[in-house]
Amino acid sequence: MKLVIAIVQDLDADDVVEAITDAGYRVTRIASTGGFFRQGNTTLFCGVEDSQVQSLISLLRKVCQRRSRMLPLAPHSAEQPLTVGAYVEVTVGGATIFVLDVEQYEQI
Amino acid sequence: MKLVIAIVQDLDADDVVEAITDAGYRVTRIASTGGFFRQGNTTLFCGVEDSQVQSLISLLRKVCQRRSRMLPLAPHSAEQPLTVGAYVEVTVGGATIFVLDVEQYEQI
Amino acid sequence: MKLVIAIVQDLDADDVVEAITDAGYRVTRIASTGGFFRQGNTTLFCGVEDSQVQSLISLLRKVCQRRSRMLPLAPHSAEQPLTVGAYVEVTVGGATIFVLDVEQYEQI
Ligand SMILES: Nc1ncnc2c1ncn2[C@@H]1O[C@@H]2COP(=O)(O)O[C@H]3[C@@H](O)[C@H](n4cnc5c(N)ncnc54)O[C@@H]3COP(=O)(O)O[C@H]2[C@H]1O
Ligand SMILES: Nc1ncnc2c1ncn2[C@@H]1O[C@@H]2COP(=O)(O)O[C@H]3[C@@H](O)[C@H](n4cnc5c(N)ncnc54)O[C@@H]3COP(=O)(O)O[C@H]2[C@H]1O
Ligand SMILES: Nc1ncnc2c1ncn2[C@@H]1O[C@@H]2COP(=O)(O)O[C@H]3[C@@H](O)[C@H](n4cnc5c(N)ncnc54)O[C@@H]3COP(=O)(O)O[C@H]2[C@H]1O
Repeated sequence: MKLVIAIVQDLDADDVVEAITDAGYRVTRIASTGGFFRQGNTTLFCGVEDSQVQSLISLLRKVCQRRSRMLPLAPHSAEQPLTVGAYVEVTVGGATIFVLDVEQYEQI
Repeated sequence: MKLVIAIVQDLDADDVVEAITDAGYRVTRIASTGGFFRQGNTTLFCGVEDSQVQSLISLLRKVCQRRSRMLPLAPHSAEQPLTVGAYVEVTVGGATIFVLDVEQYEQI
Repeated sequence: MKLVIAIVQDLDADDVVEAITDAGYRVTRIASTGGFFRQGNTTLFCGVEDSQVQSLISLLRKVCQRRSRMLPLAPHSAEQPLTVGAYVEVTVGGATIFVLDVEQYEQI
C-alpha cells in the first residue's frame, strides 16, 4: 500500500476527484493554501495498492496537465466589442505529487 | 516514531479525539471530505512511539466500530405517532488507517 | 526527497511561511486543530531535497522558538493605570515536526 499525496489547483479538483473515484480508487480531499501565491488549492490523499500507483499518476497527469487559457484582460461594456489582443494567456493546471510507503493499513 | 493517519466520520470525531488524548497520545485534527459521497469527514494525524501503534489502533477500533443505527424515515407531527417500520437501518462508524514511518521527529 | 510535516501555532504561521518561501523552499499550509486544547493551529507540508531537511528544521527552530510573552490580565480603563503585576506570563511558539521519506516525487 502506498499513500499518494497530490496538491492540485482548485480549478481541477472536482474533475480529478471524479476521475479518481470513477477509476475505482479511494480519495480524501483537504482544502489547502499555497505558500507562495497564498491562493487556495486542494490536497488529495489516496491510499492505493503498490501496483496502482503509476496508473493513478498518469490519471493525474491527464486531468491536471498544464495548459494555457486565454482570459479577458478587462471587463468591457456590451456596446464596445472586445478588440483582438485584449486577452492575456495564463498557464493553469499542474500537480505536485508525493508517494509515501504505508507500513500498515487498516480498515475498521 | 510512526505517524498514524486515520480518516473517521465526523459523527465519531469528538469521541475519538477525546479518547486519544485521555490515553495520553497527541493528535491533530483536520477537516476533510470523502471523494465518493462528498460528505465532510475528519482526518487525524497522530505521531506515536512504535510500541504504541497497536494500542492506538485498538482504541480507534473500539470508538469507531461500524454499527447500525435506526433513523426515522420522515419527519412526523406530534399528533401522528410513527408507525413501526417507518425507520431505516443505516451503518455508521468505520475508520481508514495508514501507518507511516517517521525518519526524524523534532519538538521545538 | 523528504516530506517535512510541521504543526505550528497560528500566531507564527504567516512568519514561518514567509521565511520558508524566502529561503526558496516550497510549502503548502492546511488549517488544523489541536486535539488537547482544541485551538486552531497550522499544519505545513514541505517537500524538500534530502540535503535541505536540516536547514529547514533550523529555520523552523528560529521562527517558532518557544518564548514567553506578557499578556495583560484584565482590561483596564484609561483612568486607572495598570499596576505592576497585572500581567501574566504565557509561553508561545513551538513546533512539532515529522520527517517522512518520499519514494517518488512528480511535478506535472
Ligand atoms: N515541494 C513542495 N512542497 C509542498 N508544497 C508544494 C511543493 N511544490 C509545490 N507545492 C504546492 O503546489 C502549489 C503549486 O506549485 P507549483 O510548483 O506548480 O507552482 C509554484 C512555483 O512555480 C512557484 N513557487 C513556489 N514557491 C516558490 C519559491 N519559494 N520561490 C519561487 N517560486 C516559488 O509558485 C507557484 C505557486 O506556489 P504556491 O506555494 O502558491 O503553491 C504550491 C504549493 O501549494
Ligand atoms: N484508500 C483510501 N485513500 C484515501 N481515503 C480513503 C481511503 N479509503 C477510505 N478513504 C476515506 O474514508 C472515507 C470512508 O471510506 P469507506 O471505505 O469507509 O467507505 C467508502 C467506500 O465504501 C465507498 N467508496 C469510496 N470510493 C469508492 C469508489 N471509487 N467506488 C466504489 N465505492 C467507493 O464509499 C464510502 C465513502 O467514501 P468517501 O470517499 O466518501 O469517504 C472515504 C474517504 O474519505
Ligand atoms: N505527536 C503528535 N502527533 C500529532 N499532533 C501533535 C503531536 N504533538 C503535538 N501535536 C500538535 O501540536 C500541538 C502543540 O503540541 P505541543 O506538544 O507543543 O503542546 C501540547 C502538549 O504540551 C499538551 N498535550 C497535548 N496532548 C496531551 C495529552 N494527551 N496529555 C497531556 N498533555 C497534552 O498540550 C499542548 C497542546 O496540544 P494540542 O493537542 O492542543 O496541540 C498540539 C497538536 O495539534
